[in-house]
Amino acid sequence: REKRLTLPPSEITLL
Amino acid sequence: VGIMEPTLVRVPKCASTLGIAVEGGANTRQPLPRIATIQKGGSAHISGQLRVGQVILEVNGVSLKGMEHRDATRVIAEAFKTKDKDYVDFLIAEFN
Repeated sequence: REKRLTLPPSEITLL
Repeated sequence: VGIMEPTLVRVPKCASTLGIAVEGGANTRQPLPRIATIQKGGSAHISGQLRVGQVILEVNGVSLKGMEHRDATRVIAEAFKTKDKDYVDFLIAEFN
């Protein structure tokens, strides 16, 4: 769970 | 974890854009690409089957699992661009 919280947010791409 | 049965959704290329914004990919907080917005007038909007919040598991049979954002979005973009097919097949998972 701690590891999950350290993951960065994703960028968003318009397709 | 609240995941529903995956559903195959076929989106015809009926507009010049697919018209979805996608977030997520491997090594982010959202490990599978998720539909963030649907643009009015795009193919996805017109076909009316995709929904914000759905997660894309596969595109034309290609699994997006383990792909980083850039690669996953490239797969989606190329599926829309290719002239081989006049549709894009999405394997979608819903969360409740």
